[in-house]
Amino acid sequence: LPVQTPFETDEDNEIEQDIFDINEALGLNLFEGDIKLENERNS
Amino acid sequence: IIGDEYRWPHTIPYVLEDSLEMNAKGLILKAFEQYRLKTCIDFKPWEGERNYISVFKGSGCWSSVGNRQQGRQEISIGQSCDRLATIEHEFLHALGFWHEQSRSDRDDYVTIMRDRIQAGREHNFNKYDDKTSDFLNVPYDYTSVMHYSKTAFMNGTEPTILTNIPAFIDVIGQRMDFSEYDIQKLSRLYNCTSSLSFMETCSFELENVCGMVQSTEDNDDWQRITQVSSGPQDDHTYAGICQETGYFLHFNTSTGNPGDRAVLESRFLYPKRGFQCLQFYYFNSGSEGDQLNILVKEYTEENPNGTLRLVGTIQGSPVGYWELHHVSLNVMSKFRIVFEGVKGSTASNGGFSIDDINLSETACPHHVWHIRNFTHLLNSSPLGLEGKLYSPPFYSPEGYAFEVSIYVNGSTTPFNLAMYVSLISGANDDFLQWPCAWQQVTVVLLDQHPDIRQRMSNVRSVTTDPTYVQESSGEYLWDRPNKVGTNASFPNGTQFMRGPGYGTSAFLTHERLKIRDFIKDDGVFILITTEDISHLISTEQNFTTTQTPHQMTTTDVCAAYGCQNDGICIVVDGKPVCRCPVGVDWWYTGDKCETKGTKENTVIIAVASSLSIFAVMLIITVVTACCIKKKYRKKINAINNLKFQNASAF
Repeated sequence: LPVQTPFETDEDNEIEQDIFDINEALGLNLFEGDIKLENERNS
Repeated sequence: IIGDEYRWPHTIPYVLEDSLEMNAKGLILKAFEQYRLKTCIDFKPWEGERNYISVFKGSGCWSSVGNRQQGRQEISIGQSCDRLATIEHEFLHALGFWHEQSRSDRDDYVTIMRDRIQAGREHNFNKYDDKTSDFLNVPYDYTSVMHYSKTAFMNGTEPTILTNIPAFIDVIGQRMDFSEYDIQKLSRLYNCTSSLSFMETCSFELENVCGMVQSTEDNDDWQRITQVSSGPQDDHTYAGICQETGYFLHFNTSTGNPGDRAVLESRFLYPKRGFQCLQFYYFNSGSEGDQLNILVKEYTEENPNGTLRLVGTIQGSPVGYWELHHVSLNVMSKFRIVFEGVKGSTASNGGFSIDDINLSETACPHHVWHIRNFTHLLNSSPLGLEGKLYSPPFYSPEGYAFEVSIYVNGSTTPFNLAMYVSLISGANDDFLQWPCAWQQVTVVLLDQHPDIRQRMSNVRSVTTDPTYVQESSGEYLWDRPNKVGTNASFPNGTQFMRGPGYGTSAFLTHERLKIRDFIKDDGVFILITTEDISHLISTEQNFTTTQTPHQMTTTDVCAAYGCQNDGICIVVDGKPVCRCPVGVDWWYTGDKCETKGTKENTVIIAVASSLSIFAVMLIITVVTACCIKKKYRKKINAINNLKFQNASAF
């Protein structure tokens, strides 16, 4: 039988996303990209 | 961050909130194992301690820096953050680390290109003076897992960070594992002298062979050498770097008699966890009759001279390259590892060799996939019909059959390795639950550094979510391969069905692949582990706490105990106990109120018991009556016979 190409799901959508890219895409403006400062805490 | 108030205790209490993705939960536990292996930091489920880390699925990946002494401190592991190095990165923040390029001395090592930074994001490139941040006398680390990548916050296509040593431009921003300097800094910050799970590493470079001893109860010895004419030509430690420099241990089977033995014993080792993984490289240039036995010599009070136990045997035809072997141990008491070489009866031109031994109290990988001639693959055009390499099939402990595929040249991005996991049809499919639920497949591209503590292996995990539906087909992705898969065949021609793949096109860039020791002896090793993580579905501990601004007191430590059927949990001697609900004619019993009883049940039991006793008594009475009747019948017959005999005589 001929080999068929199975469907593949790519978690990264062909882009190597770093931590900062992920947060950026979510519209987060955290300190240094991924640091939550104490005064940002929800009381 | 400078300040003792920011330090955590060496064992950090944590909670994994139920909001986390299952794959993230499994990976967080793996990240903890890396901390246990390489640092003195350990983690334990929160039991009401004043401060603890709560990991949840928020928006994005983030953490605070240091222990903020606020009771519950959050780390968010959101969508796409479920990567081992990302989790290590966020926990390093929580342990007190800023980003590497914010060090006070960073301008000596990197140049920040201000005009390439997105507007409003300039503050991300601040640096701290040495009153706020301490680099603990550790050199600037381009390889840190805490460094930004060159593209961080760029407004176009040009990098925002240039390394002053150009060779490091593609090194910064690695998301593989802790660097050597990350470990050094963490160890200095927390005064680490040892780790929980590391036990021993030995590449035989020093003459003392790591304290290993040649046994006197054998008739041959292992030799510490740099080369064997029939192979190996190089040791494994410096393979591809330097010839005749590194040493390995060799057992020569080309001379001597069948049955000759050479026994090498490690120094005494003291286990803490009760399970270990021995990993070593092995080169066979002898004959298929030669045998390497791995034993443990356990010392207990009952057996102070040690008891030998065989834990593994390696035998086979010479293959002409270094192979990687793992042996799982489960030793609880003081022990030694014993390597016993035994010469076989068939002719040999060489012998076998061992190198780069690592022993740790961690779980061994389940499968090893060795891809040889890798440089050629990397440099060649896409391979075969699909440009992919498929691993041999392997089974999870639950019986699911899997396959891992690696696309050496990437799918559409030519500079990445791609990696996908697929279910394939297997021998147990009729007896398994479909869609396949919560099997976590962890794929490790091994950094073959001789010391396990300095490896920066690349790890990705895929977890089978039984509810995940493919958009294209509307079918469950992890359903039975016979149903959702396509035809495929093994190299030997055997047909099977391969389910859809799930993974990443950005497993590792070629640039990163070429650094470290991913490729050694022109081969790469891919370690695969499959675990059922369904026990992680519910990990949250709903401790009832009263919280003051800086103090948290535990009033209920038993919510996680899980009393069922509305049972009420109370704490007795520090342990949770369930008090079960009782009604007029029903009640619950059992440790967790899991069994229901009713009044009707009691009546039924009483009647059934009475009837049973009556039946048993009746049977006994009938049997007794029959026996007595039989006995008297025999006597009467005997008397009648006697009368008849007497009458005949007269």
